[in-house]
Amino acid sequence: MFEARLVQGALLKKVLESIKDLLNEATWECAATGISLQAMDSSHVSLVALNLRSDGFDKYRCDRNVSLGMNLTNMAKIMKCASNDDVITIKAQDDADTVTFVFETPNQEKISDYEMKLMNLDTEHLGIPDTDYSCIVKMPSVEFQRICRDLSQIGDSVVISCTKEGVKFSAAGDLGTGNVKLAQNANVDKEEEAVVIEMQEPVSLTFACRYLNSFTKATPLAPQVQLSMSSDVPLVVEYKLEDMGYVRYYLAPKIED
Amino acid sequence: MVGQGKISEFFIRA
Repeated sequence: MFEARLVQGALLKKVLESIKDLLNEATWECAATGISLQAMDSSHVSLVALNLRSDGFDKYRCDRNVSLGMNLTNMAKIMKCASNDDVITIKAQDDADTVTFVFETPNQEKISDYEMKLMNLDTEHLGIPDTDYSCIVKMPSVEFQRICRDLSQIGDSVVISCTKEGVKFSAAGDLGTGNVKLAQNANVDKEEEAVVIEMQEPVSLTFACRYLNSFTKATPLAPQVQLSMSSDVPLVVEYKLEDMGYVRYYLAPKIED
Repeated sequence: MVGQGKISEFFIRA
């Protein structure tokens, strides 16, 4: 028996919104430690890895590991039936071919349940090596979203250049060029407004705007985003979920043929 | 020419 109850149900809705652009279907791996998911987008350019720790749920029971393969478009349809202040419970029997979502209003006067068919997905699990990144940038997630949106008007790819002074995002296209520079700024009133750079050596890497824009669908999940970069390895874009886990995106760099 | 790398070229099958 698997059962996970989240009073802050809106969080689950936001997590789903953050991945459904990239993934049509995915397997939610449920274990005693929590729920995790790892999947590549259909073109195998990016990878989503997320983790929701069991202690972040208000009630969590997982007698034995279960893999819940879901069509995320269908899951999103069901999640749209939950209000933002609803309490959400996910339930599945061991070896079940369906999952049940229960939505309760805070006053418990309305309780809805939706049963969805599960899928048997042939998922390829990738081992992600531990990497010492040359540059780690922490910045407001809204700012990152804005920069990705703005520069995708200019070109198809963004060059992210990082030095210890700051980080520069650049795009070039038929109409011309655009550059956005952010200076390191840790001395701000609010922690979430800080731009902090940890640099071992400067990097300059090129990434596709389309994927970066998809990653920014996670913006409502966290006030800050962390970009980890090294030459010739995938970029990591991480949104930390307070007291709960993370949503991470890995994006393969553009490479010289 | 600049091409798009695939994530599976960087991460190995577990």
